[in-house]
Amino acid sequence: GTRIIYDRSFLLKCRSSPMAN
Amino acid sequence: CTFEDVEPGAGEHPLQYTYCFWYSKKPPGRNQDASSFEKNMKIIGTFRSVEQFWRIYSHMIRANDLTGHSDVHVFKGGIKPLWEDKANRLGGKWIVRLRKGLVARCWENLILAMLGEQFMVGDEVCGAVVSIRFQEDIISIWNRSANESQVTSRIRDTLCRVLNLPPNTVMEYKTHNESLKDRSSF
Repeated sequence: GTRIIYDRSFLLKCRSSPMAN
Repeated sequence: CTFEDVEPGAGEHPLQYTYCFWYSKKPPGRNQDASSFEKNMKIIGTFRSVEQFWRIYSHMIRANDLTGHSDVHVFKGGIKPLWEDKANRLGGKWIVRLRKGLVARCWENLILAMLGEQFMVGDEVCGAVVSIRFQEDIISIWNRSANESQVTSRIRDTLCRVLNLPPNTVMEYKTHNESLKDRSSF
């Protein structure tokens, strides 16, 4: 099936989202 | 410690799997048997989205600042970070030994690669561990099938790419069966 793939830079970008804090 | 699944929050980015953070610290001055090792292991958070991961990770002590004989594990939900767990019994791990000071960056790169499904080995990856020791730090990634050489080679190659390791870094593969026999992780 489809896998949910994220690269490092996307994951790091999510860190600064208000939802991640 | 029982595993309870979680759901991604509204608007969050889901991960392929649910994961748990575990922490264990060896009590000073005595050897551990398997049951006391398990007793010292605690789930410190469960997550199924990128945002849930960062909320937990951002509050944790950086790996470079951990002290003593301690380990942090990130394992898929329902898999205990123990050799004897049924997902691990036939598996093994790649071990990377790092000189002091490098571990925080390498650990973060390893878990980001795992959560982002960069290893491309289907369901093979079980989890990752950072082990803080006296003279060196060690990171490892565990997979289900030690005898699947295509899988273990792909994990090694991805590990080399994502960690951007210094030249001469020693990497070794150890089966959990060997670890069970010599009662030693490394």
